[in-house]
Amino acid sequence: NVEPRSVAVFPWHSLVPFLAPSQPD
Amino acid sequence: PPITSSHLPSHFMKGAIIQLATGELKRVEDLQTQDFVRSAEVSGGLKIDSSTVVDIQESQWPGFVLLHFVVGEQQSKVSIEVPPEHPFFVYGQGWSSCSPGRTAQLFSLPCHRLQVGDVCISISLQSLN
Repeated sequence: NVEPRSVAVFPWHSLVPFLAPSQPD
Repeated sequence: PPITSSHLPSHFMKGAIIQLATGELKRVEDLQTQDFVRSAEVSGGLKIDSSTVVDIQESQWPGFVLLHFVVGEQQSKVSIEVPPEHPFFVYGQGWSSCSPGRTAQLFSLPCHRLQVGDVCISISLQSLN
């Protein structure tokens, strides 16, 4: 028996850092 | 606190499947600058910023590096601490890290060396006005 394998799919935005100033000017 | 090495997500692993905002699926190593730009265009609420590396230092946390960026049109200063193998996507160049050797070892992801002056892709919330 071959069990079906799930493939993880990651959203594009998880690859890039969220960089925002903590205190906007 | 810095992003911990043991929690570096597997989406940086070579072969990982990434879904763009257009619905298209690509392997992480095949992503190009335009993929991020287009994804930001079609996704609501997020925008791509250009984040220039202005300094790379050793962190006070052993095994981490402290990266200083100036971000976006506002040239806001933002610092983050990451493991040296953490990949960043550099405009026109692709994946880059402070330790390409470790990135290759841990993720099999080919990387350039991240340097001061590199312009990385980052995201922030789109302004409501």
